[in-house]
Amino acid sequence: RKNTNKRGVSLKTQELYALVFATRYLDMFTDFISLYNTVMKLIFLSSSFSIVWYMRRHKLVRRSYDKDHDTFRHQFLVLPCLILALLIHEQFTFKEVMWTFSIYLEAVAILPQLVLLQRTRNIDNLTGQYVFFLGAYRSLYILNWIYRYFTEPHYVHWITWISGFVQTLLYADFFYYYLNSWKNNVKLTLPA
Amino acid sequence: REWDDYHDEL
Repeated sequence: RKNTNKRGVSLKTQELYALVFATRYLDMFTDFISLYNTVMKLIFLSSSFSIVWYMRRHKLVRRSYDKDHDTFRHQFLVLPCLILALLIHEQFTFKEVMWTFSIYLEAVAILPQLVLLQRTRNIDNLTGQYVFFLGAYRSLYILNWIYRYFTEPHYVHWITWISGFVQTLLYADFFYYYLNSWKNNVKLTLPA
Repeated sequence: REWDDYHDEL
């Protein structure tokens, strides 16, 4: 809230994440997994929707939002993911297809942000670290999946595994430049 | 299978 400069933050990516969480957590209405699980779902939902609200409605934040460079169109990602979820899923129910759609969409939701970073020559420390930790966080899921595969019976989930792997791959190029800039102690820039 | 078999991930 103190840092009102949101240059370099993609509203499109934030909106896609809000959509990801809204479609994934429909089970909150029908199933209970654990208190931790429910609390984390509420945190993901409230944080993603409040970021979108801030970027659209907050006067100071909106002013610094780099709208002209953030031109990626939602439908190019949302529609293919929806079609893929309708074709490839484990059960043909509304909740399950929405859940699968959210898995596919999450894998590619970072793309508008990566495109915006590439267009913005001067990458903010905040934005660079945000993207790095978002990718690092998701890549840890892969370790978790390997662990669960060996410790839990019947733990085989191709849809989440392949999507999570694709998601991490999309970050690979960014990771390379981020770690290089960190190692050489220079400001992060991406090649045009 | 039950819903939370693999939907327990966030």
